Amino acid sequence: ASSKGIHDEL
Amino acid sequence: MNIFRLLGDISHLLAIIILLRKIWMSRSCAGISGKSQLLFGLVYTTRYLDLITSYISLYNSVMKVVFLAASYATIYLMYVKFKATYDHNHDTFRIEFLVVPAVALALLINHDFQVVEILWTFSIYLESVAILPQLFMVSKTGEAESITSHYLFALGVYRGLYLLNWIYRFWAEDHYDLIAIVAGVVQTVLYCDFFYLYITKVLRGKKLQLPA
Repeated sequence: ASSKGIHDEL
Repeated sequence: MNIFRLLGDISHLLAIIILLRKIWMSRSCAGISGKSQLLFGLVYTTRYLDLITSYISLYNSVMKVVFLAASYATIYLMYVKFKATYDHNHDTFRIEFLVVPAVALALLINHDFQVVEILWTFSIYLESVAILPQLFMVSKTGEAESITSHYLFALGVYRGLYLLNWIYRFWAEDHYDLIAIVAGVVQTVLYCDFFYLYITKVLRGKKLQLPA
């Protein structure tokens, strides 16, 4: 699934 | 965290350090586009606002602070301390042509119509093209110092490694973010021509010089 809105990268 | 992302972040950090060190040691920012640096400052500022709103890991927070501090330090060195050495005659790219479309696109294509989310999206779109003023400057002067080439190479490698990271995360974690991926592909493609010159010239000890 698309993990939109999860910004765990730099 | 996977190896591609870690190496990507290290490469990103290395690029920023190479640039800061070059300016500091030579006491000059000749050949460096202040406009690209301003755009990167804007990219980090709008993306890392979530430092206050969401905690991911110590690694994540520390890196964000380092990127922000290094970016502001670079801008300070270019526009204040070593302003006299800034080659603004060759830094003529019109950044509104990048910023305005990035704002428009962020308002149109985003995951969620909320301030922090739109700022994040804007930063992703802007980062993909933020290097253009620098590449434009290199093409205008027809050359780049080796150290500037190393900086650009490290920055390009960072994005290339992030692409591998996304491929890995897609099958290992079932995680993907189309906005980041499409922008990341665009960003990496922009470096391709430069990669070719870097490998065929700089790595063979020659100066990066474009054919007249």
